[in-house]
This record gives sequence, C-alpha cells and structure tokens, in this order.
Amino acid sequence: EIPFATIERLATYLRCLRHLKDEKIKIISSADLATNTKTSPEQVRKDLSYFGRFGKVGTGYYVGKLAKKIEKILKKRKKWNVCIVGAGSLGSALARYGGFKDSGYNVVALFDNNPEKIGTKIGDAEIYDVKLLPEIVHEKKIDILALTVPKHALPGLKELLESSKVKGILNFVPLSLHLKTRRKAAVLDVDLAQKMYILSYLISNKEEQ
Amino acid sequence: EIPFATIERLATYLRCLRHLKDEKIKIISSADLATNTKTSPEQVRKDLSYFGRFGKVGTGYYVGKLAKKIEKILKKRKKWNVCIVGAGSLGSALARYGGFKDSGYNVVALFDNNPEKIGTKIGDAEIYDVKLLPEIVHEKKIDILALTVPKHALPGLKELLESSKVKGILNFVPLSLHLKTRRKAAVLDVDLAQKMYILSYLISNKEEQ
Ligand SMILES: NC(=O)c1ccc[n+]([C@@H]2O[C@H](COP(=O)([O-])OP(=O)(O)OC[C@H]3O[C@@H](n4cnc5c(N)ncnc54)[C@H](O)[C@@H]3O)[C@@H](O)[C@H]2O)c1
Ligand SMILES: NC(=O)c1ccc[n+]([C@@H]2O[C@H](COP(=O)([O-])OP(=O)(O)OC[C@H]3O[C@@H](n4cnc5c(N)ncnc54)[C@H](O)[C@@H]3O)[C@@H](O)[C@H]2O)c1
Repeated sequence: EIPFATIERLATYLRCLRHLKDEKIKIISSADLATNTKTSPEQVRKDLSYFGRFGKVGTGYYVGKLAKKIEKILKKRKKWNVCIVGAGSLGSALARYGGFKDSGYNVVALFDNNPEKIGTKIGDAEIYDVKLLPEIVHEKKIDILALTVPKHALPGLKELLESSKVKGILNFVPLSLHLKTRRKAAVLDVDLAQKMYILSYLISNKEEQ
Repeated sequence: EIPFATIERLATYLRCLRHLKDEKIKIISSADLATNTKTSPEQVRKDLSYFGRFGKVGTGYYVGKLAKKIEKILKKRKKWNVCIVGAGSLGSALARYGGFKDSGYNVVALFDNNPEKIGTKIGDAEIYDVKLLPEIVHEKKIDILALTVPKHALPGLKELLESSKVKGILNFVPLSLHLKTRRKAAVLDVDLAQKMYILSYLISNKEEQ
C-alpha cells in the first residue's frame, strides 16, 4: 500500500516538473526537485522507488519523461469529466480555471438552484437545475464533482449526491460529508485556511533566522 | 529543521481536530487521527514528537488541548491581516470565506485595477486601487497577500509586490513568481489541479480493490 503522503508529493512533483517544462529545462537532479517542492532528495528517491525504476541520467531525471510517468501513476486515464455543484464565486472561478483543462480535467456541467443561473453557461459548460444531478452525471459520464455550495445547503443535497453515483468529490464546504453510499465515492476535503497556517509557519520561521 | 511535510500534516491534523470539536468528541487516539488524515499512527506520533511531549490520555489525546498546541506551533500570533489582489470570482470567494476568519486570518483589504470595483466593499473589506498596495499594506499592517489576478497581469505587478513588503504570498496564479526582494517574502503556490490528480488516484485505487 503506497502512503497517501507519497501520492500528495507526486502531485507536487508533477506541478513542479510542468513549470520546468514551460521554462524549457530538460534535466533536473533529485536535489533540485527536492528544493522546489520543499522536501529532501532522499524523500524524492524514496517516493519514486514505489513505482519501479525511473530513467536516471547521471545525477538527474529527464523532466519530460518523469512528468509523463508520474501523470500515468496518478491518472490512469487522460481525460476526466468534472461537474461543479454551486455556480457561485468559487464554483465559477473553478469552472474557468485553465489549469484543470491543461491537466485533462474538463468541466462539462455546473449545477445550481437559483432560477436566474439555470440555463446560462460558463465557458462551454451549461448550468443545470441541481435536481437533474443524477441524470446529467450519468448522461455526461461525470467522474468528479466539486462541491461549492453554502454550508446551510449541504443537508438538503445529501440524497442527490448519494444517488448521483459520482466516483469522487472535491469538497470545499467546511463540513464533513458523511455520505451513505454502498459504492462509496472517494472524498477529498479542501480547506484553504490550511495554506494560511502553513504560510504563517514559514513567515515566523524566516523571522527567527 | 522540521520537515515541510510535517508542517503540512500539522495543518491537516488541526483541521481534523476542529471538526471533531464541532462534533463534541473529547478524546481521539493516534490511530483515529491517522485514519481521518490519511496517514499512519507512527507518522502522527513522529510528527508530534518534534514539538515535545503531548498530554497523552491512555491511548489518546485531548482534542481541545492538542488543537490549541498545534495552533500555537503553526501560528505564533492569534490574528493575522490578509489582503487579496484581484477582486474577481476567486478573490471574492476567498474574501467571504468564513474558514479564514474562524482561524484568525482577517481579510482587511482587496485590490483591483477595474475602476468599477474600486471603492466598493466585500463584507467589511474595501476594494482599493492596486497602485496603493504598498501604502495600504503598511497602514493596515498586512502580513499575507493572496494573489488572484489573471496570468497576463502578473508581469505588470512584480514591482508593486516587491515594494509592498508583505511577509507572505499565497499564489493562485499558475506561474512561478520569482520576486527579487532582499527580505524575501515566503511564497506558497496553490494549484487545485493537484487535488484533482490525488482524487483520480484515490478513485482508480478504489476501482482496483
Ligand atoms: N474550503 C475553502 O477553502 C473555501 C474557500 C472559499 C469558499 N469556500 C466555501 O465554498 C462555498 C461557496 O462559496 P462562494 O463564495 O462561491 O459562495 P456563493 O454564495 O458565491 O455561491 C454559492 C452558490 O451555491 C448556490 N446554491 C445554494 N444552495 C444550493 C443548492 N441547494 N443546490 C445547488 N446550488 C446551491 C447558490 O445559488 C450560489 O450560486 C461556501 O460553502 C464557502 O464556505 C470554501
Ligand atoms: N491555482 C488554482 O487552483 C486556481 C483556481 C482557480 C483560479 N485560479 C487563478 O486565479 C486567477 C483569478 O481567477 P478568477 O476566475 O477569479 O478571474 P477573474 O477574471 O474573475 O478575476 C480577476 C480579477 O483580477 C483583476 N485584475 C486584472 N488585472 C489586474 C491588475 N493588474 N491588478 C489588480 N487586479 C487586476 C480583474 O479586474 C478581476 O477583478 C486566475 O489567474 C486563475 O487562473 C487559480
């Protein structure tokens, strides 16, 4: 069983490798990859060792090749369909985010309960009535659902979420979901306040040096 | 030197402990804390061991006490002032997010270059002309800046960001910042596409079982 922390770090290595590719850098050492992702060279080698041998070039890795291999480990398929429930500020910022499409995550639908929003579009994706969630998830073969509704709306949505049969949920609502489905969806909670705490620590650390 | 990965996990433990507190749970074992945060009981004990002894109760920790101690480690001060540059969809969703205020991160100002937005408010925070960034950061003692402008706007903002003397930057723009300041700000890049990759892995893993 591969530790979850390793999977999280692989996603960070991949982001770093994509940036290096944009800056036309061809080879990177495990030490530089470690510095860019705030980990250690030993940790980089240990994380990669779970997945077999990586073409090492002298002391480094080919950026393009390593990025492809890590992408294959994390994403078995190239294209994933995503929907967003709650077409408000956060939901529409996610729907428009170019970083999703670049990584193969296509936002194909949004859902809302506000009649003024239903029937309008954000980019190519239409905003549907949230009551149609199970049908549209099935019709458009949606794998992942990002949840960006207000806290008070969550209890009323539980049954719809459970019957939608979506495979994964990215939960931005600051409440635990506790969904009761036989074929449980993978749920990942996102709380950007955590990033603030990490930044506070980094700031205090710099001040002490 | 404490590994960055430990700091990231502390922020995850804290989020979990806050949820447990909301659900009125008083004591938690390292095994349960590990399951809730997708890590191992050994990892929990190892992470906490960097910071001295934690009042263990039999096989567990007091939720309230542990949360307070971790909060003190991450955040030397209780209250931090935050500003947001780019008062668009993402910027306004962050400005309104209750999770920041609950954790002691107060959004005290937003900045934009759109004349129709300058002078309006989101909650209690006013939207200022981005040209006034250095003055307002100084006047309102702003520590952290969240960057939510479009990609093309970044080059034109570099000098303003460098002269603003802010201590930390939460960067949502999918580009590396490379700021040239003597007293370098701590920069943390956020890319929600990484969360999608992690979710893909969790989904494929469930399918294989
Ligand atoms: N986790 C984080 O880091 C983070 C950061 C920012 C915001 N948030 C959270 O994201 C959520 C959205 O924030 P926002 O600023 O975009 O809010 P918003 O009010 O702009 O958007 C909410 C949208 O949900 C829709 N909605 C309400 N009830 C609904 C229902 N039952 N079914 C479908 N749609 C419904 C509304 O019509 C609106 O379009 C909030 O819960 C907020 O706390 C989380
Ligand atoms: N990292 C992530 O996971 C993630 C997710 C979503 C969006 N984003 C990024 O966040 C950014 C904002 O996205 P959005 O959907 O809120 O866009 P948006 O267009 O709704 O908002 C952008 C705001 O920036 C303002 N602006 C433009 N140029 C400016 C300048 N020079 N100075 C100050 N303000 C300026 C605009 O007036 C607008 O209010 C984009 O770069 C997007 O790629 C990142």
